[in-house]
Parts: sequence; structure tokens; C-alpha cells
Amino acid sequence: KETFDGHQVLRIAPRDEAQLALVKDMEDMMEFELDFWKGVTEVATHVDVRVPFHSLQSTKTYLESQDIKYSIMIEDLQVMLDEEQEEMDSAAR
Amino acid sequence: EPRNTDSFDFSRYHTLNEIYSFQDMLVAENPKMVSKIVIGRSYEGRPLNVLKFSTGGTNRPAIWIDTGIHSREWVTQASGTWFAKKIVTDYGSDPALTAILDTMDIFLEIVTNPDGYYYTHNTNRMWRKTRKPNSGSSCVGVDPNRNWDAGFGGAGASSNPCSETYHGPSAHSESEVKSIVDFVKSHGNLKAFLSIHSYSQMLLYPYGYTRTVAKDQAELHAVAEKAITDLASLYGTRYRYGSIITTIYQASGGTIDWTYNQGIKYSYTFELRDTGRYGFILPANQIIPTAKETWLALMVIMDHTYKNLY
Repeated sequence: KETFDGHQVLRIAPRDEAQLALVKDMEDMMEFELDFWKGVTEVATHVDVRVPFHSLQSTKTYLESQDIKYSIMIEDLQVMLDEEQEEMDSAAR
Repeated sequence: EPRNTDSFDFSRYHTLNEIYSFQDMLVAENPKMVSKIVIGRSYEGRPLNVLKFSTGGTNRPAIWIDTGIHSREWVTQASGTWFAKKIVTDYGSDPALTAILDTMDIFLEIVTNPDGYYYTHNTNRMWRKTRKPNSGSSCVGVDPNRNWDAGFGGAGASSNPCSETYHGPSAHSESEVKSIVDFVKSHGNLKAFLSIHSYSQMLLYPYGYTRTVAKDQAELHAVAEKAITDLASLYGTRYRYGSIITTIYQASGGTIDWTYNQGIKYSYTFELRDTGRYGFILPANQIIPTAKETWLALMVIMDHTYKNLY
């Protein structure tokens, strides 16, 4: 089973069109292996992106260097998935 | 395992086999109203089950609802299961639904991408696409919401098989899509088509592949407004609504663009709630609230369709 240890989901809040474009550029950064849960739409709408552990530092550095605000929506995805699985197993029992 | 659909636990997520069993139980319990149609097979050979809710007649005008075309959006399959039970329990007691079903049929495909759903349970919880290998690539699967013959291959879809929005080698290349296409064409009397996704709290209508305004936009917009108003009446969940391209972004090869171009006027796609947070891993205690509020919006669209048959 594929695991997601250390993957984080970041909630990004671009504040203007320029920042929105910079976030849009992230979609083309293939080496980051980002998984956009909620894609880039408009300034008023946040973007959610799953970031693998190996690109966390680079992604955050990129956002911070562009002064783009973000928060951590999920600290460690695998922990959430383990909880979800445990809940399913427990309910099934 | 639950022995009947009354003891089925709608407040938790279920495996593919559990949902298949649920469907069979619902049919067995309601033989006069519910039947199961297998419209095709997935790439890995799983049945593409559609529940037909009908009170009689032949080739009646009908409403289509699908959930789970993106496999990791678990709250949609879970909501679809709840909808199925809701239809049989409300028929005869809810005047609006009863009137609809006395005139129209409802088709509900709960697990539209069963290979993907199985894969999310057993290998990769974050899987979204189909599971068909791509020739010449090590990456697997096609985005089944970019695989329809509506602006296929245009902007808003990827030609990279490794992308989550890969459109596939050709329109309707995925059996999960082609089976619906064949069903829609052979039925010929679908009046509404509601495709359900998660998560970003939106109710959308065509188009996604072009900025051309749908000829029924004014009506679609008004119905959407009423639908999200009713939805919000339960828990205050706020939805945005509008055409796909103006509300989110350009997306080619999408489901409801194709159905609308086939003449199904009331073509909508939902993005269910993220209230409760955690996106695709929405906590299970959010399933029933999500399903309940969504049902109110579905009823608005279904009722409008019934009262405005064309």
C-alpha cells in the first residue's frame, strides 16, 4: 500500500492576480510532484495542494520567496489516512 | 455485514464489495421499484452497476445521477449510497419525489470508477483516474472527466499520461465513460444529468471547454441559484455556482459538456462540501450531513426538470 508519510496539504491564499499566476506556475513544476486537490481559480478562492515530503522545503521556500501566504491544512497525510482506516476497521468490527 | 439496507451504516465509508452488496440488497428489498442494470465493465472487468428507480412505464423521461467518477472523492460514493436509500424511503411519503417517480425514472451510478475506487482502498488512497495502462508510458489511468467528446484534447486537459488531468488517447477511450455514452444514447430520453464530485462547494453547468454561453444559461443559472439556496438552508453551507469555465477554469472533455451537447438540458455537476475540512479525506461523520444537504439541491433540480419536461 502506498504511504504518504510526511506529505502535507497546504492551503494557499494568493492575494492578487500576480500571485495567482505564480501559484499557477507551480502546476508545471513537475519535479515537485505536487497534487492539486483544489486547483487555481480566482484570487478569492484558496488553493489546496498535496506536497510530497521530498518537495516540502522547496515548495515552502518558493511560496515564501514570493510572499504568498499559506497554511498547513494537513500536517501529515499518512496520520490522517491511518486514522481513517482505523475508523473504518473499527466501525466494521 | 449488514443483513439489509436498514442496518447499513451510512455514516462510514465502505469498500467496493460492501457497496455492491448494498445495491443488491436494495434491489431485493424493493423489487417493484429498483433494478440493477450493468451498463458495461471497467477496464479491470468490474461491473458498472446502475440502479434504476422506476414505478413503471417504458422508456420514461429520466434523470441520471452519478457519483465517484473520481475515485478518491469518497464522500461522493458514500452520498450516492445514501441517495439510493433516500429514494426508496421517500417514495410515497415525499409528495415531490413521489410525483417525479410517478412520471420519470431515476438512474443512479454510485461507483462510476470501480477500478479506481478499489485501488483507493487497497493501494493508493489518493488515486483519482481510471486504471487502464497507457501505451508508451509507465503512468496509469485517464481522467474520466476529461475523456468525453466535448472539446476533447483542448485546453484544460493534459496530454501527459502522468498528469492527474490526462485526457486519454481518444474521446471515450475509457470503458467507464463509453458505457455511459452508450447508455445515454440508447436510452434517448434523459432530461437531466447530474454528475457529482467533491470538494469545493460548487454547482456548475456547461460549458467548461468553451466560453460560448449555453443557450439555456439563464434557466440553468436560476435553477442553480434555487438549488444552492435550498442546500444552504440545512447547515448554511455556502456554494458558488455558474458555468464551469467562468466559475473554476477551462476544462475540456468534461462530462456535462458532452451531455448538454447531446440535448440533455439540465446538465449539472456538483462539487460537494469541504466544510468539515480535510478535502478528500473528509471525516466520516460528515457523510450524512453532506448527503442530506446535497439531496435538497438535487430535489430542486429534479423537481424543476419534472415540471419543465421538454
